[in-house]
Amino acid sequence: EEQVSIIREKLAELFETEQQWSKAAQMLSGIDLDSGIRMLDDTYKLSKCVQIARLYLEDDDAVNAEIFIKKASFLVSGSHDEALNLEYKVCYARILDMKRKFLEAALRYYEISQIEKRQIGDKWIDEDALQQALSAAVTCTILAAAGPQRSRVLATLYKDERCSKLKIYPILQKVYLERILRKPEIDAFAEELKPHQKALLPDNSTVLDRAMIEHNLLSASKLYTNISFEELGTLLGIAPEKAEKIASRMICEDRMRGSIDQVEAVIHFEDDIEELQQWDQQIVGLCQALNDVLDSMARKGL
Amino acid sequence: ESDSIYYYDEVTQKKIQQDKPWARDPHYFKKVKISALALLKMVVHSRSGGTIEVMGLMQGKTDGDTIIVMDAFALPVEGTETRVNAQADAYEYMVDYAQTNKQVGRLENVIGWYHSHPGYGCWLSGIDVNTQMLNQQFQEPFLAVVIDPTRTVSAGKVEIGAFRTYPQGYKPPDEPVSEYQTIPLNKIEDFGVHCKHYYALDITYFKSSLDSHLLDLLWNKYWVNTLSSSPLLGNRDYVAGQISDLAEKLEQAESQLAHSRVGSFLVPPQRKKEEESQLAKITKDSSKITVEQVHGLMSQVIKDILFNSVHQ
Amino acid sequence: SLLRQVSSLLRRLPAIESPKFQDDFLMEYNDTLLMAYLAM
Repeated sequence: EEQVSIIREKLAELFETEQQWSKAAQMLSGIDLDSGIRMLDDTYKLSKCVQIARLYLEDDDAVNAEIFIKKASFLVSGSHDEALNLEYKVCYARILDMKRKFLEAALRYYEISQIEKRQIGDKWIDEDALQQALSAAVTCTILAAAGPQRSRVLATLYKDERCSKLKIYPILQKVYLERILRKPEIDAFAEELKPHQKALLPDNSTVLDRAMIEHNLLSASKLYTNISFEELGTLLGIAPEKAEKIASRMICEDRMRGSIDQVEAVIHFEDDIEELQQWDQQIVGLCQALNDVLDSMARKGL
Repeated sequence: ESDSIYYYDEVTQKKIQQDKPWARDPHYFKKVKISALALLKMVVHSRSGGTIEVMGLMQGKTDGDTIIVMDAFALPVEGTETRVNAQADAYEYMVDYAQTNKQVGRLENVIGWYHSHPGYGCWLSGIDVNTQMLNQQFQEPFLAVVIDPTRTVSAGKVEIGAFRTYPQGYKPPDEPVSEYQTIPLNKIEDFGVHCKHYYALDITYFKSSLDSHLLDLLWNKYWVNTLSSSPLLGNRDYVAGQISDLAEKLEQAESQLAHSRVGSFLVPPQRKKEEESQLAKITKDSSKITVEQVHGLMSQVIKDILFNSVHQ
Repeated sequence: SLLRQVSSLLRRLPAIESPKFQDDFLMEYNDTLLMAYLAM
């Protein structure tokens, strides 16, 4: 088995140099890590599992990668090899990302982006890598299903001043402030996405479409007390029936508060802010508007 | 001129430290000056703890019989009232913080500690008295500050108290009555047993020219917040707690009155006086709560007239 | 632009006007008066 492992590792190396990632991964996955004959230490097993998962990920093969990352997750708790642990975390985040578990992926990318050390083992962690992880965290959060959890992660990212330097910041700001996103902004954001994040869903829309429609719907629910599906469809750029279907799903999943009057084809938005608190918020808006008028008058010398 | 207080004269402070005037007079320190920065940080930290007590340290210096608090910082400690010597959890942090301060040229030493009493007023409990006595033995000059973030919201001003303990066994002269405050029934015992072991200092505040400039810039935030806040809304739980505490006190007073009614002519005048003072306190508590509520209602009515009575 | 600002400011008034607000407001009003009565 020893010789077989060495040959497999050599062959895998050759496949890797030729960028035949899956072949390299298959070659390595043929090594029997659980055989009773050889005593293999956990770190060696962990490094192989992570390496195989990483290779499958190079070919966007999340299914096989996940098999090995799951094996690795039993070994990583006992590992003290920080470089290997970091690689495991990166693989795990990428697998979650590819399996469209965007919120979990975002949290892991964000955790990776917060690494303080600049050298782990023989690996140098440069600012670009951290910025990439941060940007990936923002992208995944924006793609995640709109709702309270996503809002919490958005708030964390928005308050992290490193994000303000990211190219993606303008869209993060609009999403966090629950403003409606226009088509040009969505298209610009789409260019930054990876292939799997543009994949088509069963209903023939993309992950991004769904995320953006849900986001805009949630934003509309903050703006309007109620709205007809005709107008809502126009606002979202989709058919009224589709707007109704998405709205009803979000209400059922408790990601948006409201009720639908199907006879009138109108949706009535609700929010659990008490009337008296809403009153105070309206007063804040009023006072700010008054303050702005006074400032403008002062500027005009009136 | 107003910023001169921010200058730290190391020689003078060292000399005061050597003289130790406080060692000869248990009542030596009588006044406290707190900087706007330290006050804001302590109030914000106390409010962030919600109903959990939090604690922190204050940095500053002394000037005659006045303790001057320049800055404050939170300690990674919670639940101070339920733990003896809570700050033990933070010794390492305190040492690191003090050292780092010196490195960056902040010369003020730790001058005291603060902690919060959410909803039950500013005084020293038994644990607080012990902690402060210990500090006054080994870390003089040292001040204890207590903040009640809940009552701060309700009263619309910062509920804060600054205290110094007397040495063990010292009999203080009769105290001038400090401002009345409601003590919850479940804390009255703790309050009563120790209230003679410490005294309150007069608190004043100061701010730098920069603070004044910044606060002026934030002026519109201030009046907008004043007009758009509803003390009645924000403090419901606290008020409900206050009323239930009042009810318990009434029941207790009533049951005692009931006993004494049996042999009312036998009740010594002293006892009668005591009951009246107890009832008087309860009456005072109830009118205090009600006044705060009526104030809250007045602001709601004014807001209603201001913002809801104009129609297109 | 100033007049437009003023006009949009005025259009915000009244700050809130809904049956639910009236209910909540009067409920709070009565609660407080009741407390004052009890305290008396």
